[in-house]
Amino acid sequence: RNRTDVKDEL
Amino acid sequence: MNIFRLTGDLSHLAAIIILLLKIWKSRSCAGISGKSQVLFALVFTTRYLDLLTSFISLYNTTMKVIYIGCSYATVYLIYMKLKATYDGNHDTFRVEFLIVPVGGLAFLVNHDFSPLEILWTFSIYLESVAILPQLFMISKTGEAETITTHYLFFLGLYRALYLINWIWRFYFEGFFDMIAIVAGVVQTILYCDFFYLYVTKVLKGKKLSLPA
Repeated sequence: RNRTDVKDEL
Repeated sequence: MNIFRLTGDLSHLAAIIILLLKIWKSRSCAGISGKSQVLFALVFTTRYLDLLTSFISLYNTTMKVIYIGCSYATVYLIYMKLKATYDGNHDTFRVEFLIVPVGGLAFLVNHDFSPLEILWTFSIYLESVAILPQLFMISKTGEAETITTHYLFFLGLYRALYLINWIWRFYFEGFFDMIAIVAGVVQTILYCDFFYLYVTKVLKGKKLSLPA
């Protein structure tokens, strides 16, 4: 999972 | 945050505001696909449920609230207040052909099988095709008001800028989200035909009419 857990994008 | 993402968000905000003002000021939603606007309201609703669970920044929260508020206001104007001006005969795209496959795909391809993540994934996939009813309606009516083309331009530009944002974030932060990137590429590709017409016609002062 290369995604940060927190979705900081809209 | 980088300049591409910020410009992208502002472009998205501009599109949403342009549409809402166009409908509100002209008291008419002629040429606007109510179905696409319902899909966008669904996109924001399923994507921004984390408003209730986590706080990221004032900017993040403010923009989410504005997006949700404006999209519901737009749907309200189209289907209730200005219903008489809604051109249902040309807004005939079968949205179930979008929602069902997108819903299924969100269950099959996601980062995590949790409710919030499935809904976010559904929202990302749905956003990439949510403009299809609007583009389909323009192809049926054969034309679009100039203000509507500006709305579509900023809406298409926003995700194109996000693509650059993702290149930037991969290079500088090693961050990448394959689901968002693939859906974003599909979404931007769907606008290519419109972008061509916008640049070759609307920017030259002509009206956007099909066949090109």
